[in-house]
Amino acid sequence: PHFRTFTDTFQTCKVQGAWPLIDNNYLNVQVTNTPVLPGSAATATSKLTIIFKSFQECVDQKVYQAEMDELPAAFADGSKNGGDKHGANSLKITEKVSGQHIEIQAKYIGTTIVVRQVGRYLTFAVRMPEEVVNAVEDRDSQGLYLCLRGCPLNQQIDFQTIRSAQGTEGRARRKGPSLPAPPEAFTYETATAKCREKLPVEDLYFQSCVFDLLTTGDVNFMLAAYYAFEDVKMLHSNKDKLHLYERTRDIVAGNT
Amino acid sequence: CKILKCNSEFWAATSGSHHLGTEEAPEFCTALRAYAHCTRRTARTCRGDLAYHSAVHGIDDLMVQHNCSKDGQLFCFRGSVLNKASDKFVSCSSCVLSQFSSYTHCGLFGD
Repeated sequence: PHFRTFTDTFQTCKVQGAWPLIDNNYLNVQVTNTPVLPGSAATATSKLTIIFKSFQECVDQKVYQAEMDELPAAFADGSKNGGDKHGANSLKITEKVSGQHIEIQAKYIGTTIVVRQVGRYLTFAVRMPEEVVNAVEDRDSQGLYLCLRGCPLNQQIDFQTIRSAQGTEGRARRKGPSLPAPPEAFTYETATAKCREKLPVEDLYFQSCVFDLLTTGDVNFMLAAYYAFEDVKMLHSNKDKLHLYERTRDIVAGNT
Repeated sequence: CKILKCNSEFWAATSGSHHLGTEEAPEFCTALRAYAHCTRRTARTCRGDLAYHSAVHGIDDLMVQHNCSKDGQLFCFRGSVLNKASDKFVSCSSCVLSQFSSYTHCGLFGD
């Protein structure tokens, strides 16, 4: 998937299997990513688990879990708020579009989370105060988690290289065994034209859209990029930084 | 090592609590958690410092005595919350961790 981290770095990563997105004293978020095509290095999010840890006399511990084709508008125990304590409503789930879009407000930690299912896969976006991001028991021994530190180098994909190769070839196919031919072959030109319909600014969301169409042929990924940018517009605190154009460059040479 | 600063903040926060009865436990626990948080922040520079290790053990004992959980509010104590930007206490409402000064965003999408 494509990641925009707390520090506005932007990466495209393999991160197949279960990975932590967020881990602090109040919140734990974990995703599971699966290959979009058999044998593909490109993965998308098929499962998401969010644990809101209990918060003194305010909210009980609550678990939210979404999977492919199952985006509930309730926590795992069936409730829609933080329990029975007096501050229970400082945590609540709102269904925006049935089965497609939910929003979780955790007011006690100033946090908003948006989860969507677009096509078969999930998207995630969060707005979180720096105080909460930094609320960890021991920062020195803080484990790796993707929203804070991004992907490990060996998990990063250099999609510019792939784009260049595809641009040269003029076809939506990669040489080599890692990415088989997508079901619907976009050329670079048809992919950019398709993405421009929803993403007129040629920023990294646009480029991600092109990458996804080229690697999968699934037009739902165009919508995923579009909604990811809509969520940034709603959740990002600095309106001057919505569009990103330069990717993080710390790629291992020859990684892809 | 800034353990004395942690000590004085804790005693300032709890001064006037001559008898910490059960009705005061939630607020006392909040102060204890803030105290524990402070000691953790200074842990690296305080290794081997007797006052530091005494404080850490003392906090653990008090946590048990007052049946305090280690999770929960850190900074909201007696209606006041530590504003990290100004390093001053300002009023807060219950069930709010802190008064937040700045926000970050993280997103994940696509393949």
